[in-house]
Amino acid sequence: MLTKSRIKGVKHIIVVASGKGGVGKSTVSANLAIMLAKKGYKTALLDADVYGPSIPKMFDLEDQLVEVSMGEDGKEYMVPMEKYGVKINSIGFLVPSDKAVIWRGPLAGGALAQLFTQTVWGDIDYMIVDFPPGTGDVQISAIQQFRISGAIIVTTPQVLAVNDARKGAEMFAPNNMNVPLFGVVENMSWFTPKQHPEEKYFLFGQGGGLTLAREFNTTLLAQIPLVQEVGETAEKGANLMDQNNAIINDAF
Amino acid sequence: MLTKSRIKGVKHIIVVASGKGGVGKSTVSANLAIMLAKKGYKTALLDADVYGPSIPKMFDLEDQLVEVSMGEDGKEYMVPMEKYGVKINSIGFLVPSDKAVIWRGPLAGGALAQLFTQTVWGDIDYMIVDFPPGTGDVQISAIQQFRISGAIIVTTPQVLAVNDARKGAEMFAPNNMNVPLFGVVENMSWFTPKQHPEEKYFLFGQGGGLTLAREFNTTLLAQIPLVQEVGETAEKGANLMDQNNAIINDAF
Ligand SMILES: Nc1ncnc2c1ncn2[C@@H]1O[C@H](COP(=O)(O)OP(=O)(O)O)[C@@H](O)[C@H]1O
Ligand SMILES: Nc1ncnc2c1ncn2[C@@H]1O[C@H](COP(=O)(O)OP(=O)(O)O)[C@@H](O)[C@H]1O
Repeated sequence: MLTKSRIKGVKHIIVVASGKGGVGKSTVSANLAIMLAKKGYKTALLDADVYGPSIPKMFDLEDQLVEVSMGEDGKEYMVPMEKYGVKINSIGFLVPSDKAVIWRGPLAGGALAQLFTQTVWGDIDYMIVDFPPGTGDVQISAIQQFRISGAIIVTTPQVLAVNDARKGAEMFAPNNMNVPLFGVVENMSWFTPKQHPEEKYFLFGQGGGLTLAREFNTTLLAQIPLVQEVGETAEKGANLMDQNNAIINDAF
Repeated sequence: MLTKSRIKGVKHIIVVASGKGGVGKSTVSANLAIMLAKKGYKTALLDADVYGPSIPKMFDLEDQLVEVSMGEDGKEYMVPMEKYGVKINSIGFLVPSDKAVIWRGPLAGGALAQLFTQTVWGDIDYMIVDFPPGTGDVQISAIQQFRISGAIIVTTPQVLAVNDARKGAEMFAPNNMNVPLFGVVENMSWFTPKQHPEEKYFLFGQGGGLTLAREFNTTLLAQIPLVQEVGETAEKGANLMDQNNAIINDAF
């Protein structure tokens, strides 16, 4: 049983995971990080989605390349980007987006480990890790290598989505990788048109988040509605999600 | 250069692909197959999403296990399920959903090849193949092994989604795997509440489908709106998508 590493200077690592892609995991990761920073916590965001890094574009940092400096140990260290009070690193900053490399297998796991350990994070209260969707070797090896304080599972309300999310949650279970589950975030829970504030359209069904939370003996931390502006910028999205995410923040 | 195999009895193989998960690729695959069957074509649907097979649940066939019969060649052959006039096979029919196996690497590719070649499809005009999201070894090796008549890329309207979809489309390009691109389907294009039929809410932005189609010199085959009932059953969804998909059918 390997001893798990801590990341120098980082107090808590919180993983944001999902069973399948497209449920809003990266959106939730980005907004959670921005909100923690606004509350005064030293916050980092590690885009661990090595196959499809979406954090650079969300923060309007696409085509930025990471700055590298030589450490005293002779290794190269990456300097995280800083935006909205969050320190950010992503494989997207190592490779220009038009030359997107298809990271496979051991290469991906190795690249991810370097993002964790060869980035100069400084003192960090909370590091939010945007995992790739689903359960794979990249996720499993990250959990085996690093001490993770807790995980949040993002799902949409449909029954179909819960089936996928369940597999994601099972990976963290006590009889599996044994990582505490902080809770479930249900995203795209309903849509309320601005001009009809009394109407709620359940475009993707209802109940998925609560079902999943109960099944895994954890909390439904928040329900985030479909908001047109969320897709546009991370910061704008953060403001909109504020009310919903009050619960997430209390969870810390 | 390996010679690509044809599947016994199958005239045309059409792949439905996407750049990332959650854009509705499986939904589009299922509905396209049902509509072709309704038009009188002998239709098959191969759920090639070996990591996250969603076709069984969409057709309300979850927990059905595939029937196997011995071929004259001593190999075991799978009998496809039949529903709504479509012959269906999926890795989901080999493994009960609560014992979901995490298929990795070579195992996944081999399992997929068997779904193609060791299923008794009979005479088929169109086989719709629901690819896993993105571009990976499973997809690449399937394209290398089997003669594919054409591919359809599914995307949502956001700029962010187009970036991902672009990588999916590039895999098929003439200078890459060289598979004809029949066109792009843009899904979740807007939402019109039933009680306000004159209103259109662009919840996920606009323009992604057309941008992608133009970039790859192909057609925007259809724009499918967000429809509450789509998430509920495949058949119901097929009826709702009919008007939109008239274009897809003309494309054949
Ligand atoms: N609550 C929401 N309202 C509107 N759009 C959303 C919401 N959450 C996510 N999106 C959009 O849906 C798409 C998928 O979200 P993303 O965070 O990339 O999902 P994932 O990381 O699970 O693949 C993105 O374009 C994002 O902007
Ligand atoms: N046009 C639509 N309107 C409403 N819900 C949709 C639509 N298209 C897909 N969905 C729902 O969105 C979720 C993701 O769709 P899915 O086909 O599984 O995506 P993918 O195969 O790309 O991962 C499913 O729950 C599906 O029912």
